[in-house]
Amino acid sequence: MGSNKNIKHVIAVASGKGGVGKSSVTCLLAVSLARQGFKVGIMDADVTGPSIPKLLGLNGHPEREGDYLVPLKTELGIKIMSLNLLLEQADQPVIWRGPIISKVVIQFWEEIAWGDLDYLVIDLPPGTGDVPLTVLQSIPVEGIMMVTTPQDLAGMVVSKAINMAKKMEIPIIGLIENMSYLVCPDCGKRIEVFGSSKVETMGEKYGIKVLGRIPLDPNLVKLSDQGQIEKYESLSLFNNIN
Amino acid sequence: MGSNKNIKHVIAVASGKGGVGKSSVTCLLAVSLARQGFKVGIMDADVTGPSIPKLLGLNGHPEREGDYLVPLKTELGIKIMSLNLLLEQADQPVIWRGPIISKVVIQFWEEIAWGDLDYLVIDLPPGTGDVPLTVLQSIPVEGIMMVTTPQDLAGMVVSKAINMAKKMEIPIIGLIENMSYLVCPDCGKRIEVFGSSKVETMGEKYGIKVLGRIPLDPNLVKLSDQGQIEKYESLSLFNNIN
Ligand SMILES: Nc1ncnc2c1ncn2[C@@H]1O[C@H](COP(=O)(O)OP(=O)(O)O)[C@@H](O)[C@H]1O
Ligand SMILES: Nc1ncnc2c1ncn2[C@@H]1O[C@H](COP(=O)(O)OP(=O)(O)O)[C@@H](O)[C@H]1O
Ligand SMILES: [Zn+2]
Repeated sequence: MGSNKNIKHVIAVASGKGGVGKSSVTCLLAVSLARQGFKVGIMDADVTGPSIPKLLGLNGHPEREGDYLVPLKTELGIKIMSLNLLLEQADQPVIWRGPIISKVVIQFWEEIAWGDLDYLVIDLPPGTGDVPLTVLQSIPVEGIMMVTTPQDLAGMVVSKAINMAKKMEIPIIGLIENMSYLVCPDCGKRIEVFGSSKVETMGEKYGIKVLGRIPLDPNLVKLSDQGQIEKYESLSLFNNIN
Repeated sequence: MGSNKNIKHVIAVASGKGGVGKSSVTCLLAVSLARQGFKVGIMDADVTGPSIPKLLGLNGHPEREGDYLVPLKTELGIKIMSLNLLLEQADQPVIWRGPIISKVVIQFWEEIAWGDLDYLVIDLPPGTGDVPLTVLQSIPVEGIMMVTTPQDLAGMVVSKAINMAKKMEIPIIGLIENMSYLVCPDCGKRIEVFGSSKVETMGEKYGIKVLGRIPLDPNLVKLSDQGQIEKYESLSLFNNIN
């Protein structure tokens, strides 16, 4: 096959539904690992939009080098390949169906010059249904990180994620509660915008490790809009991923 | 055919994508109109989840009365019919395809005993693609109200909504920016969590009336979780809808 890659760990980032911050957390995880000195790549398999390239301020077209496609690189040296980078026009809504996604993801696994990586982080399509399952069936994933909000933790999202992970026999590394609270920049009050935190209760109930809570942060939004999510402060909850 | 209904105004509530608060705003609009003394109904055509019955604390099964299905009623007397109320098990993910949605929505228009209504508010499926378009093609809608957040206003969402409204030759009543800012309950600071407001600029740019901005409000989340969105304070931005 050739030695386009030598990847030690593959982590997939999942969510119960769109809009909970899964793509943002994928980037924050990759950035944190890169800052810890690891060699990192991100495979953007989230068909719902070009979040990963946008968050990282990337918009080039990947080039061919022999049999392989060369991933784009961020300022921190994180290698990126995205379904969205292959589309001619970023604004065209593409209806990605399961078999096509699977085909592209397998190509991303086999035909991208990833090189030596300690971690490849996969941004999955949102949800716990067939589409993310298709991606998990297409490449060898070592563990799943689950991104939730206080709101959707109140629903069935954790048990559905466990079912998905069980089907694939992939362990769940841990649970993250995003948009968990907001700290007032003036008076420091912790405001529980979307209700009280539920992640500890859910973690206990389902026997899943709780990695931590990420606050609603206007700074994250600002940097994200500017395509500079790499500049966001490191989060300690990503320090002990293995 | 019979006189199951006498409906003066039909307003459809649209969004650029899920999670921006469209179903919540649909309820807030209906509640505001009911409090102003109007007779109101909500047709829940949002196939992505049982938000409308949940927000209003309803979970009964609609009963038949002769040829018609009787809508459920909220405490304020708002009549409700929801695709989600017809499903046996609320947690089963149903894959609603365009032709089926259209068929059900037409049935909702023709076979529900709506009675005399000043306003029927339609909770559309999220987005500006084929699925909400299907619903708009199935019943006579007088105007569209568009729900956005500061985040998605930065994208193509308004122009796509205008295209959808143009295709159907339905006017856009106005633009609402939800989750526009958060007021600290302690010190009163206005925090622009998802970036600065963009709704005035967008309204001017596209010649659409700006109805107003709704803050991120933990009280709204709390009442919503309890199925008591009817108890939320009235918002003045719904006072001059016609
Ligand atoms: N912790 C956070 N604080 C504030 N905004 C956030 C946070 N996490 C995500 N967001 C914002 O929420 C939106 C959805 O995030 P995204 O990562 O695209 O979610 P997903 O991949 O689950 O659809 C984006 O506008 C993003 O900037
Ligand atoms: N103004 C607001 N402040 C705080 N939370 C909100 C607000 N509007 C909506 N939400 C919350 O955001 C989530 C999505 O709202 P929903 O009405 O279901 O959106 P949509 O119909 O667009 O998917 C819900 O948890 C809801 O309670
Ligand atoms: Zn404050």
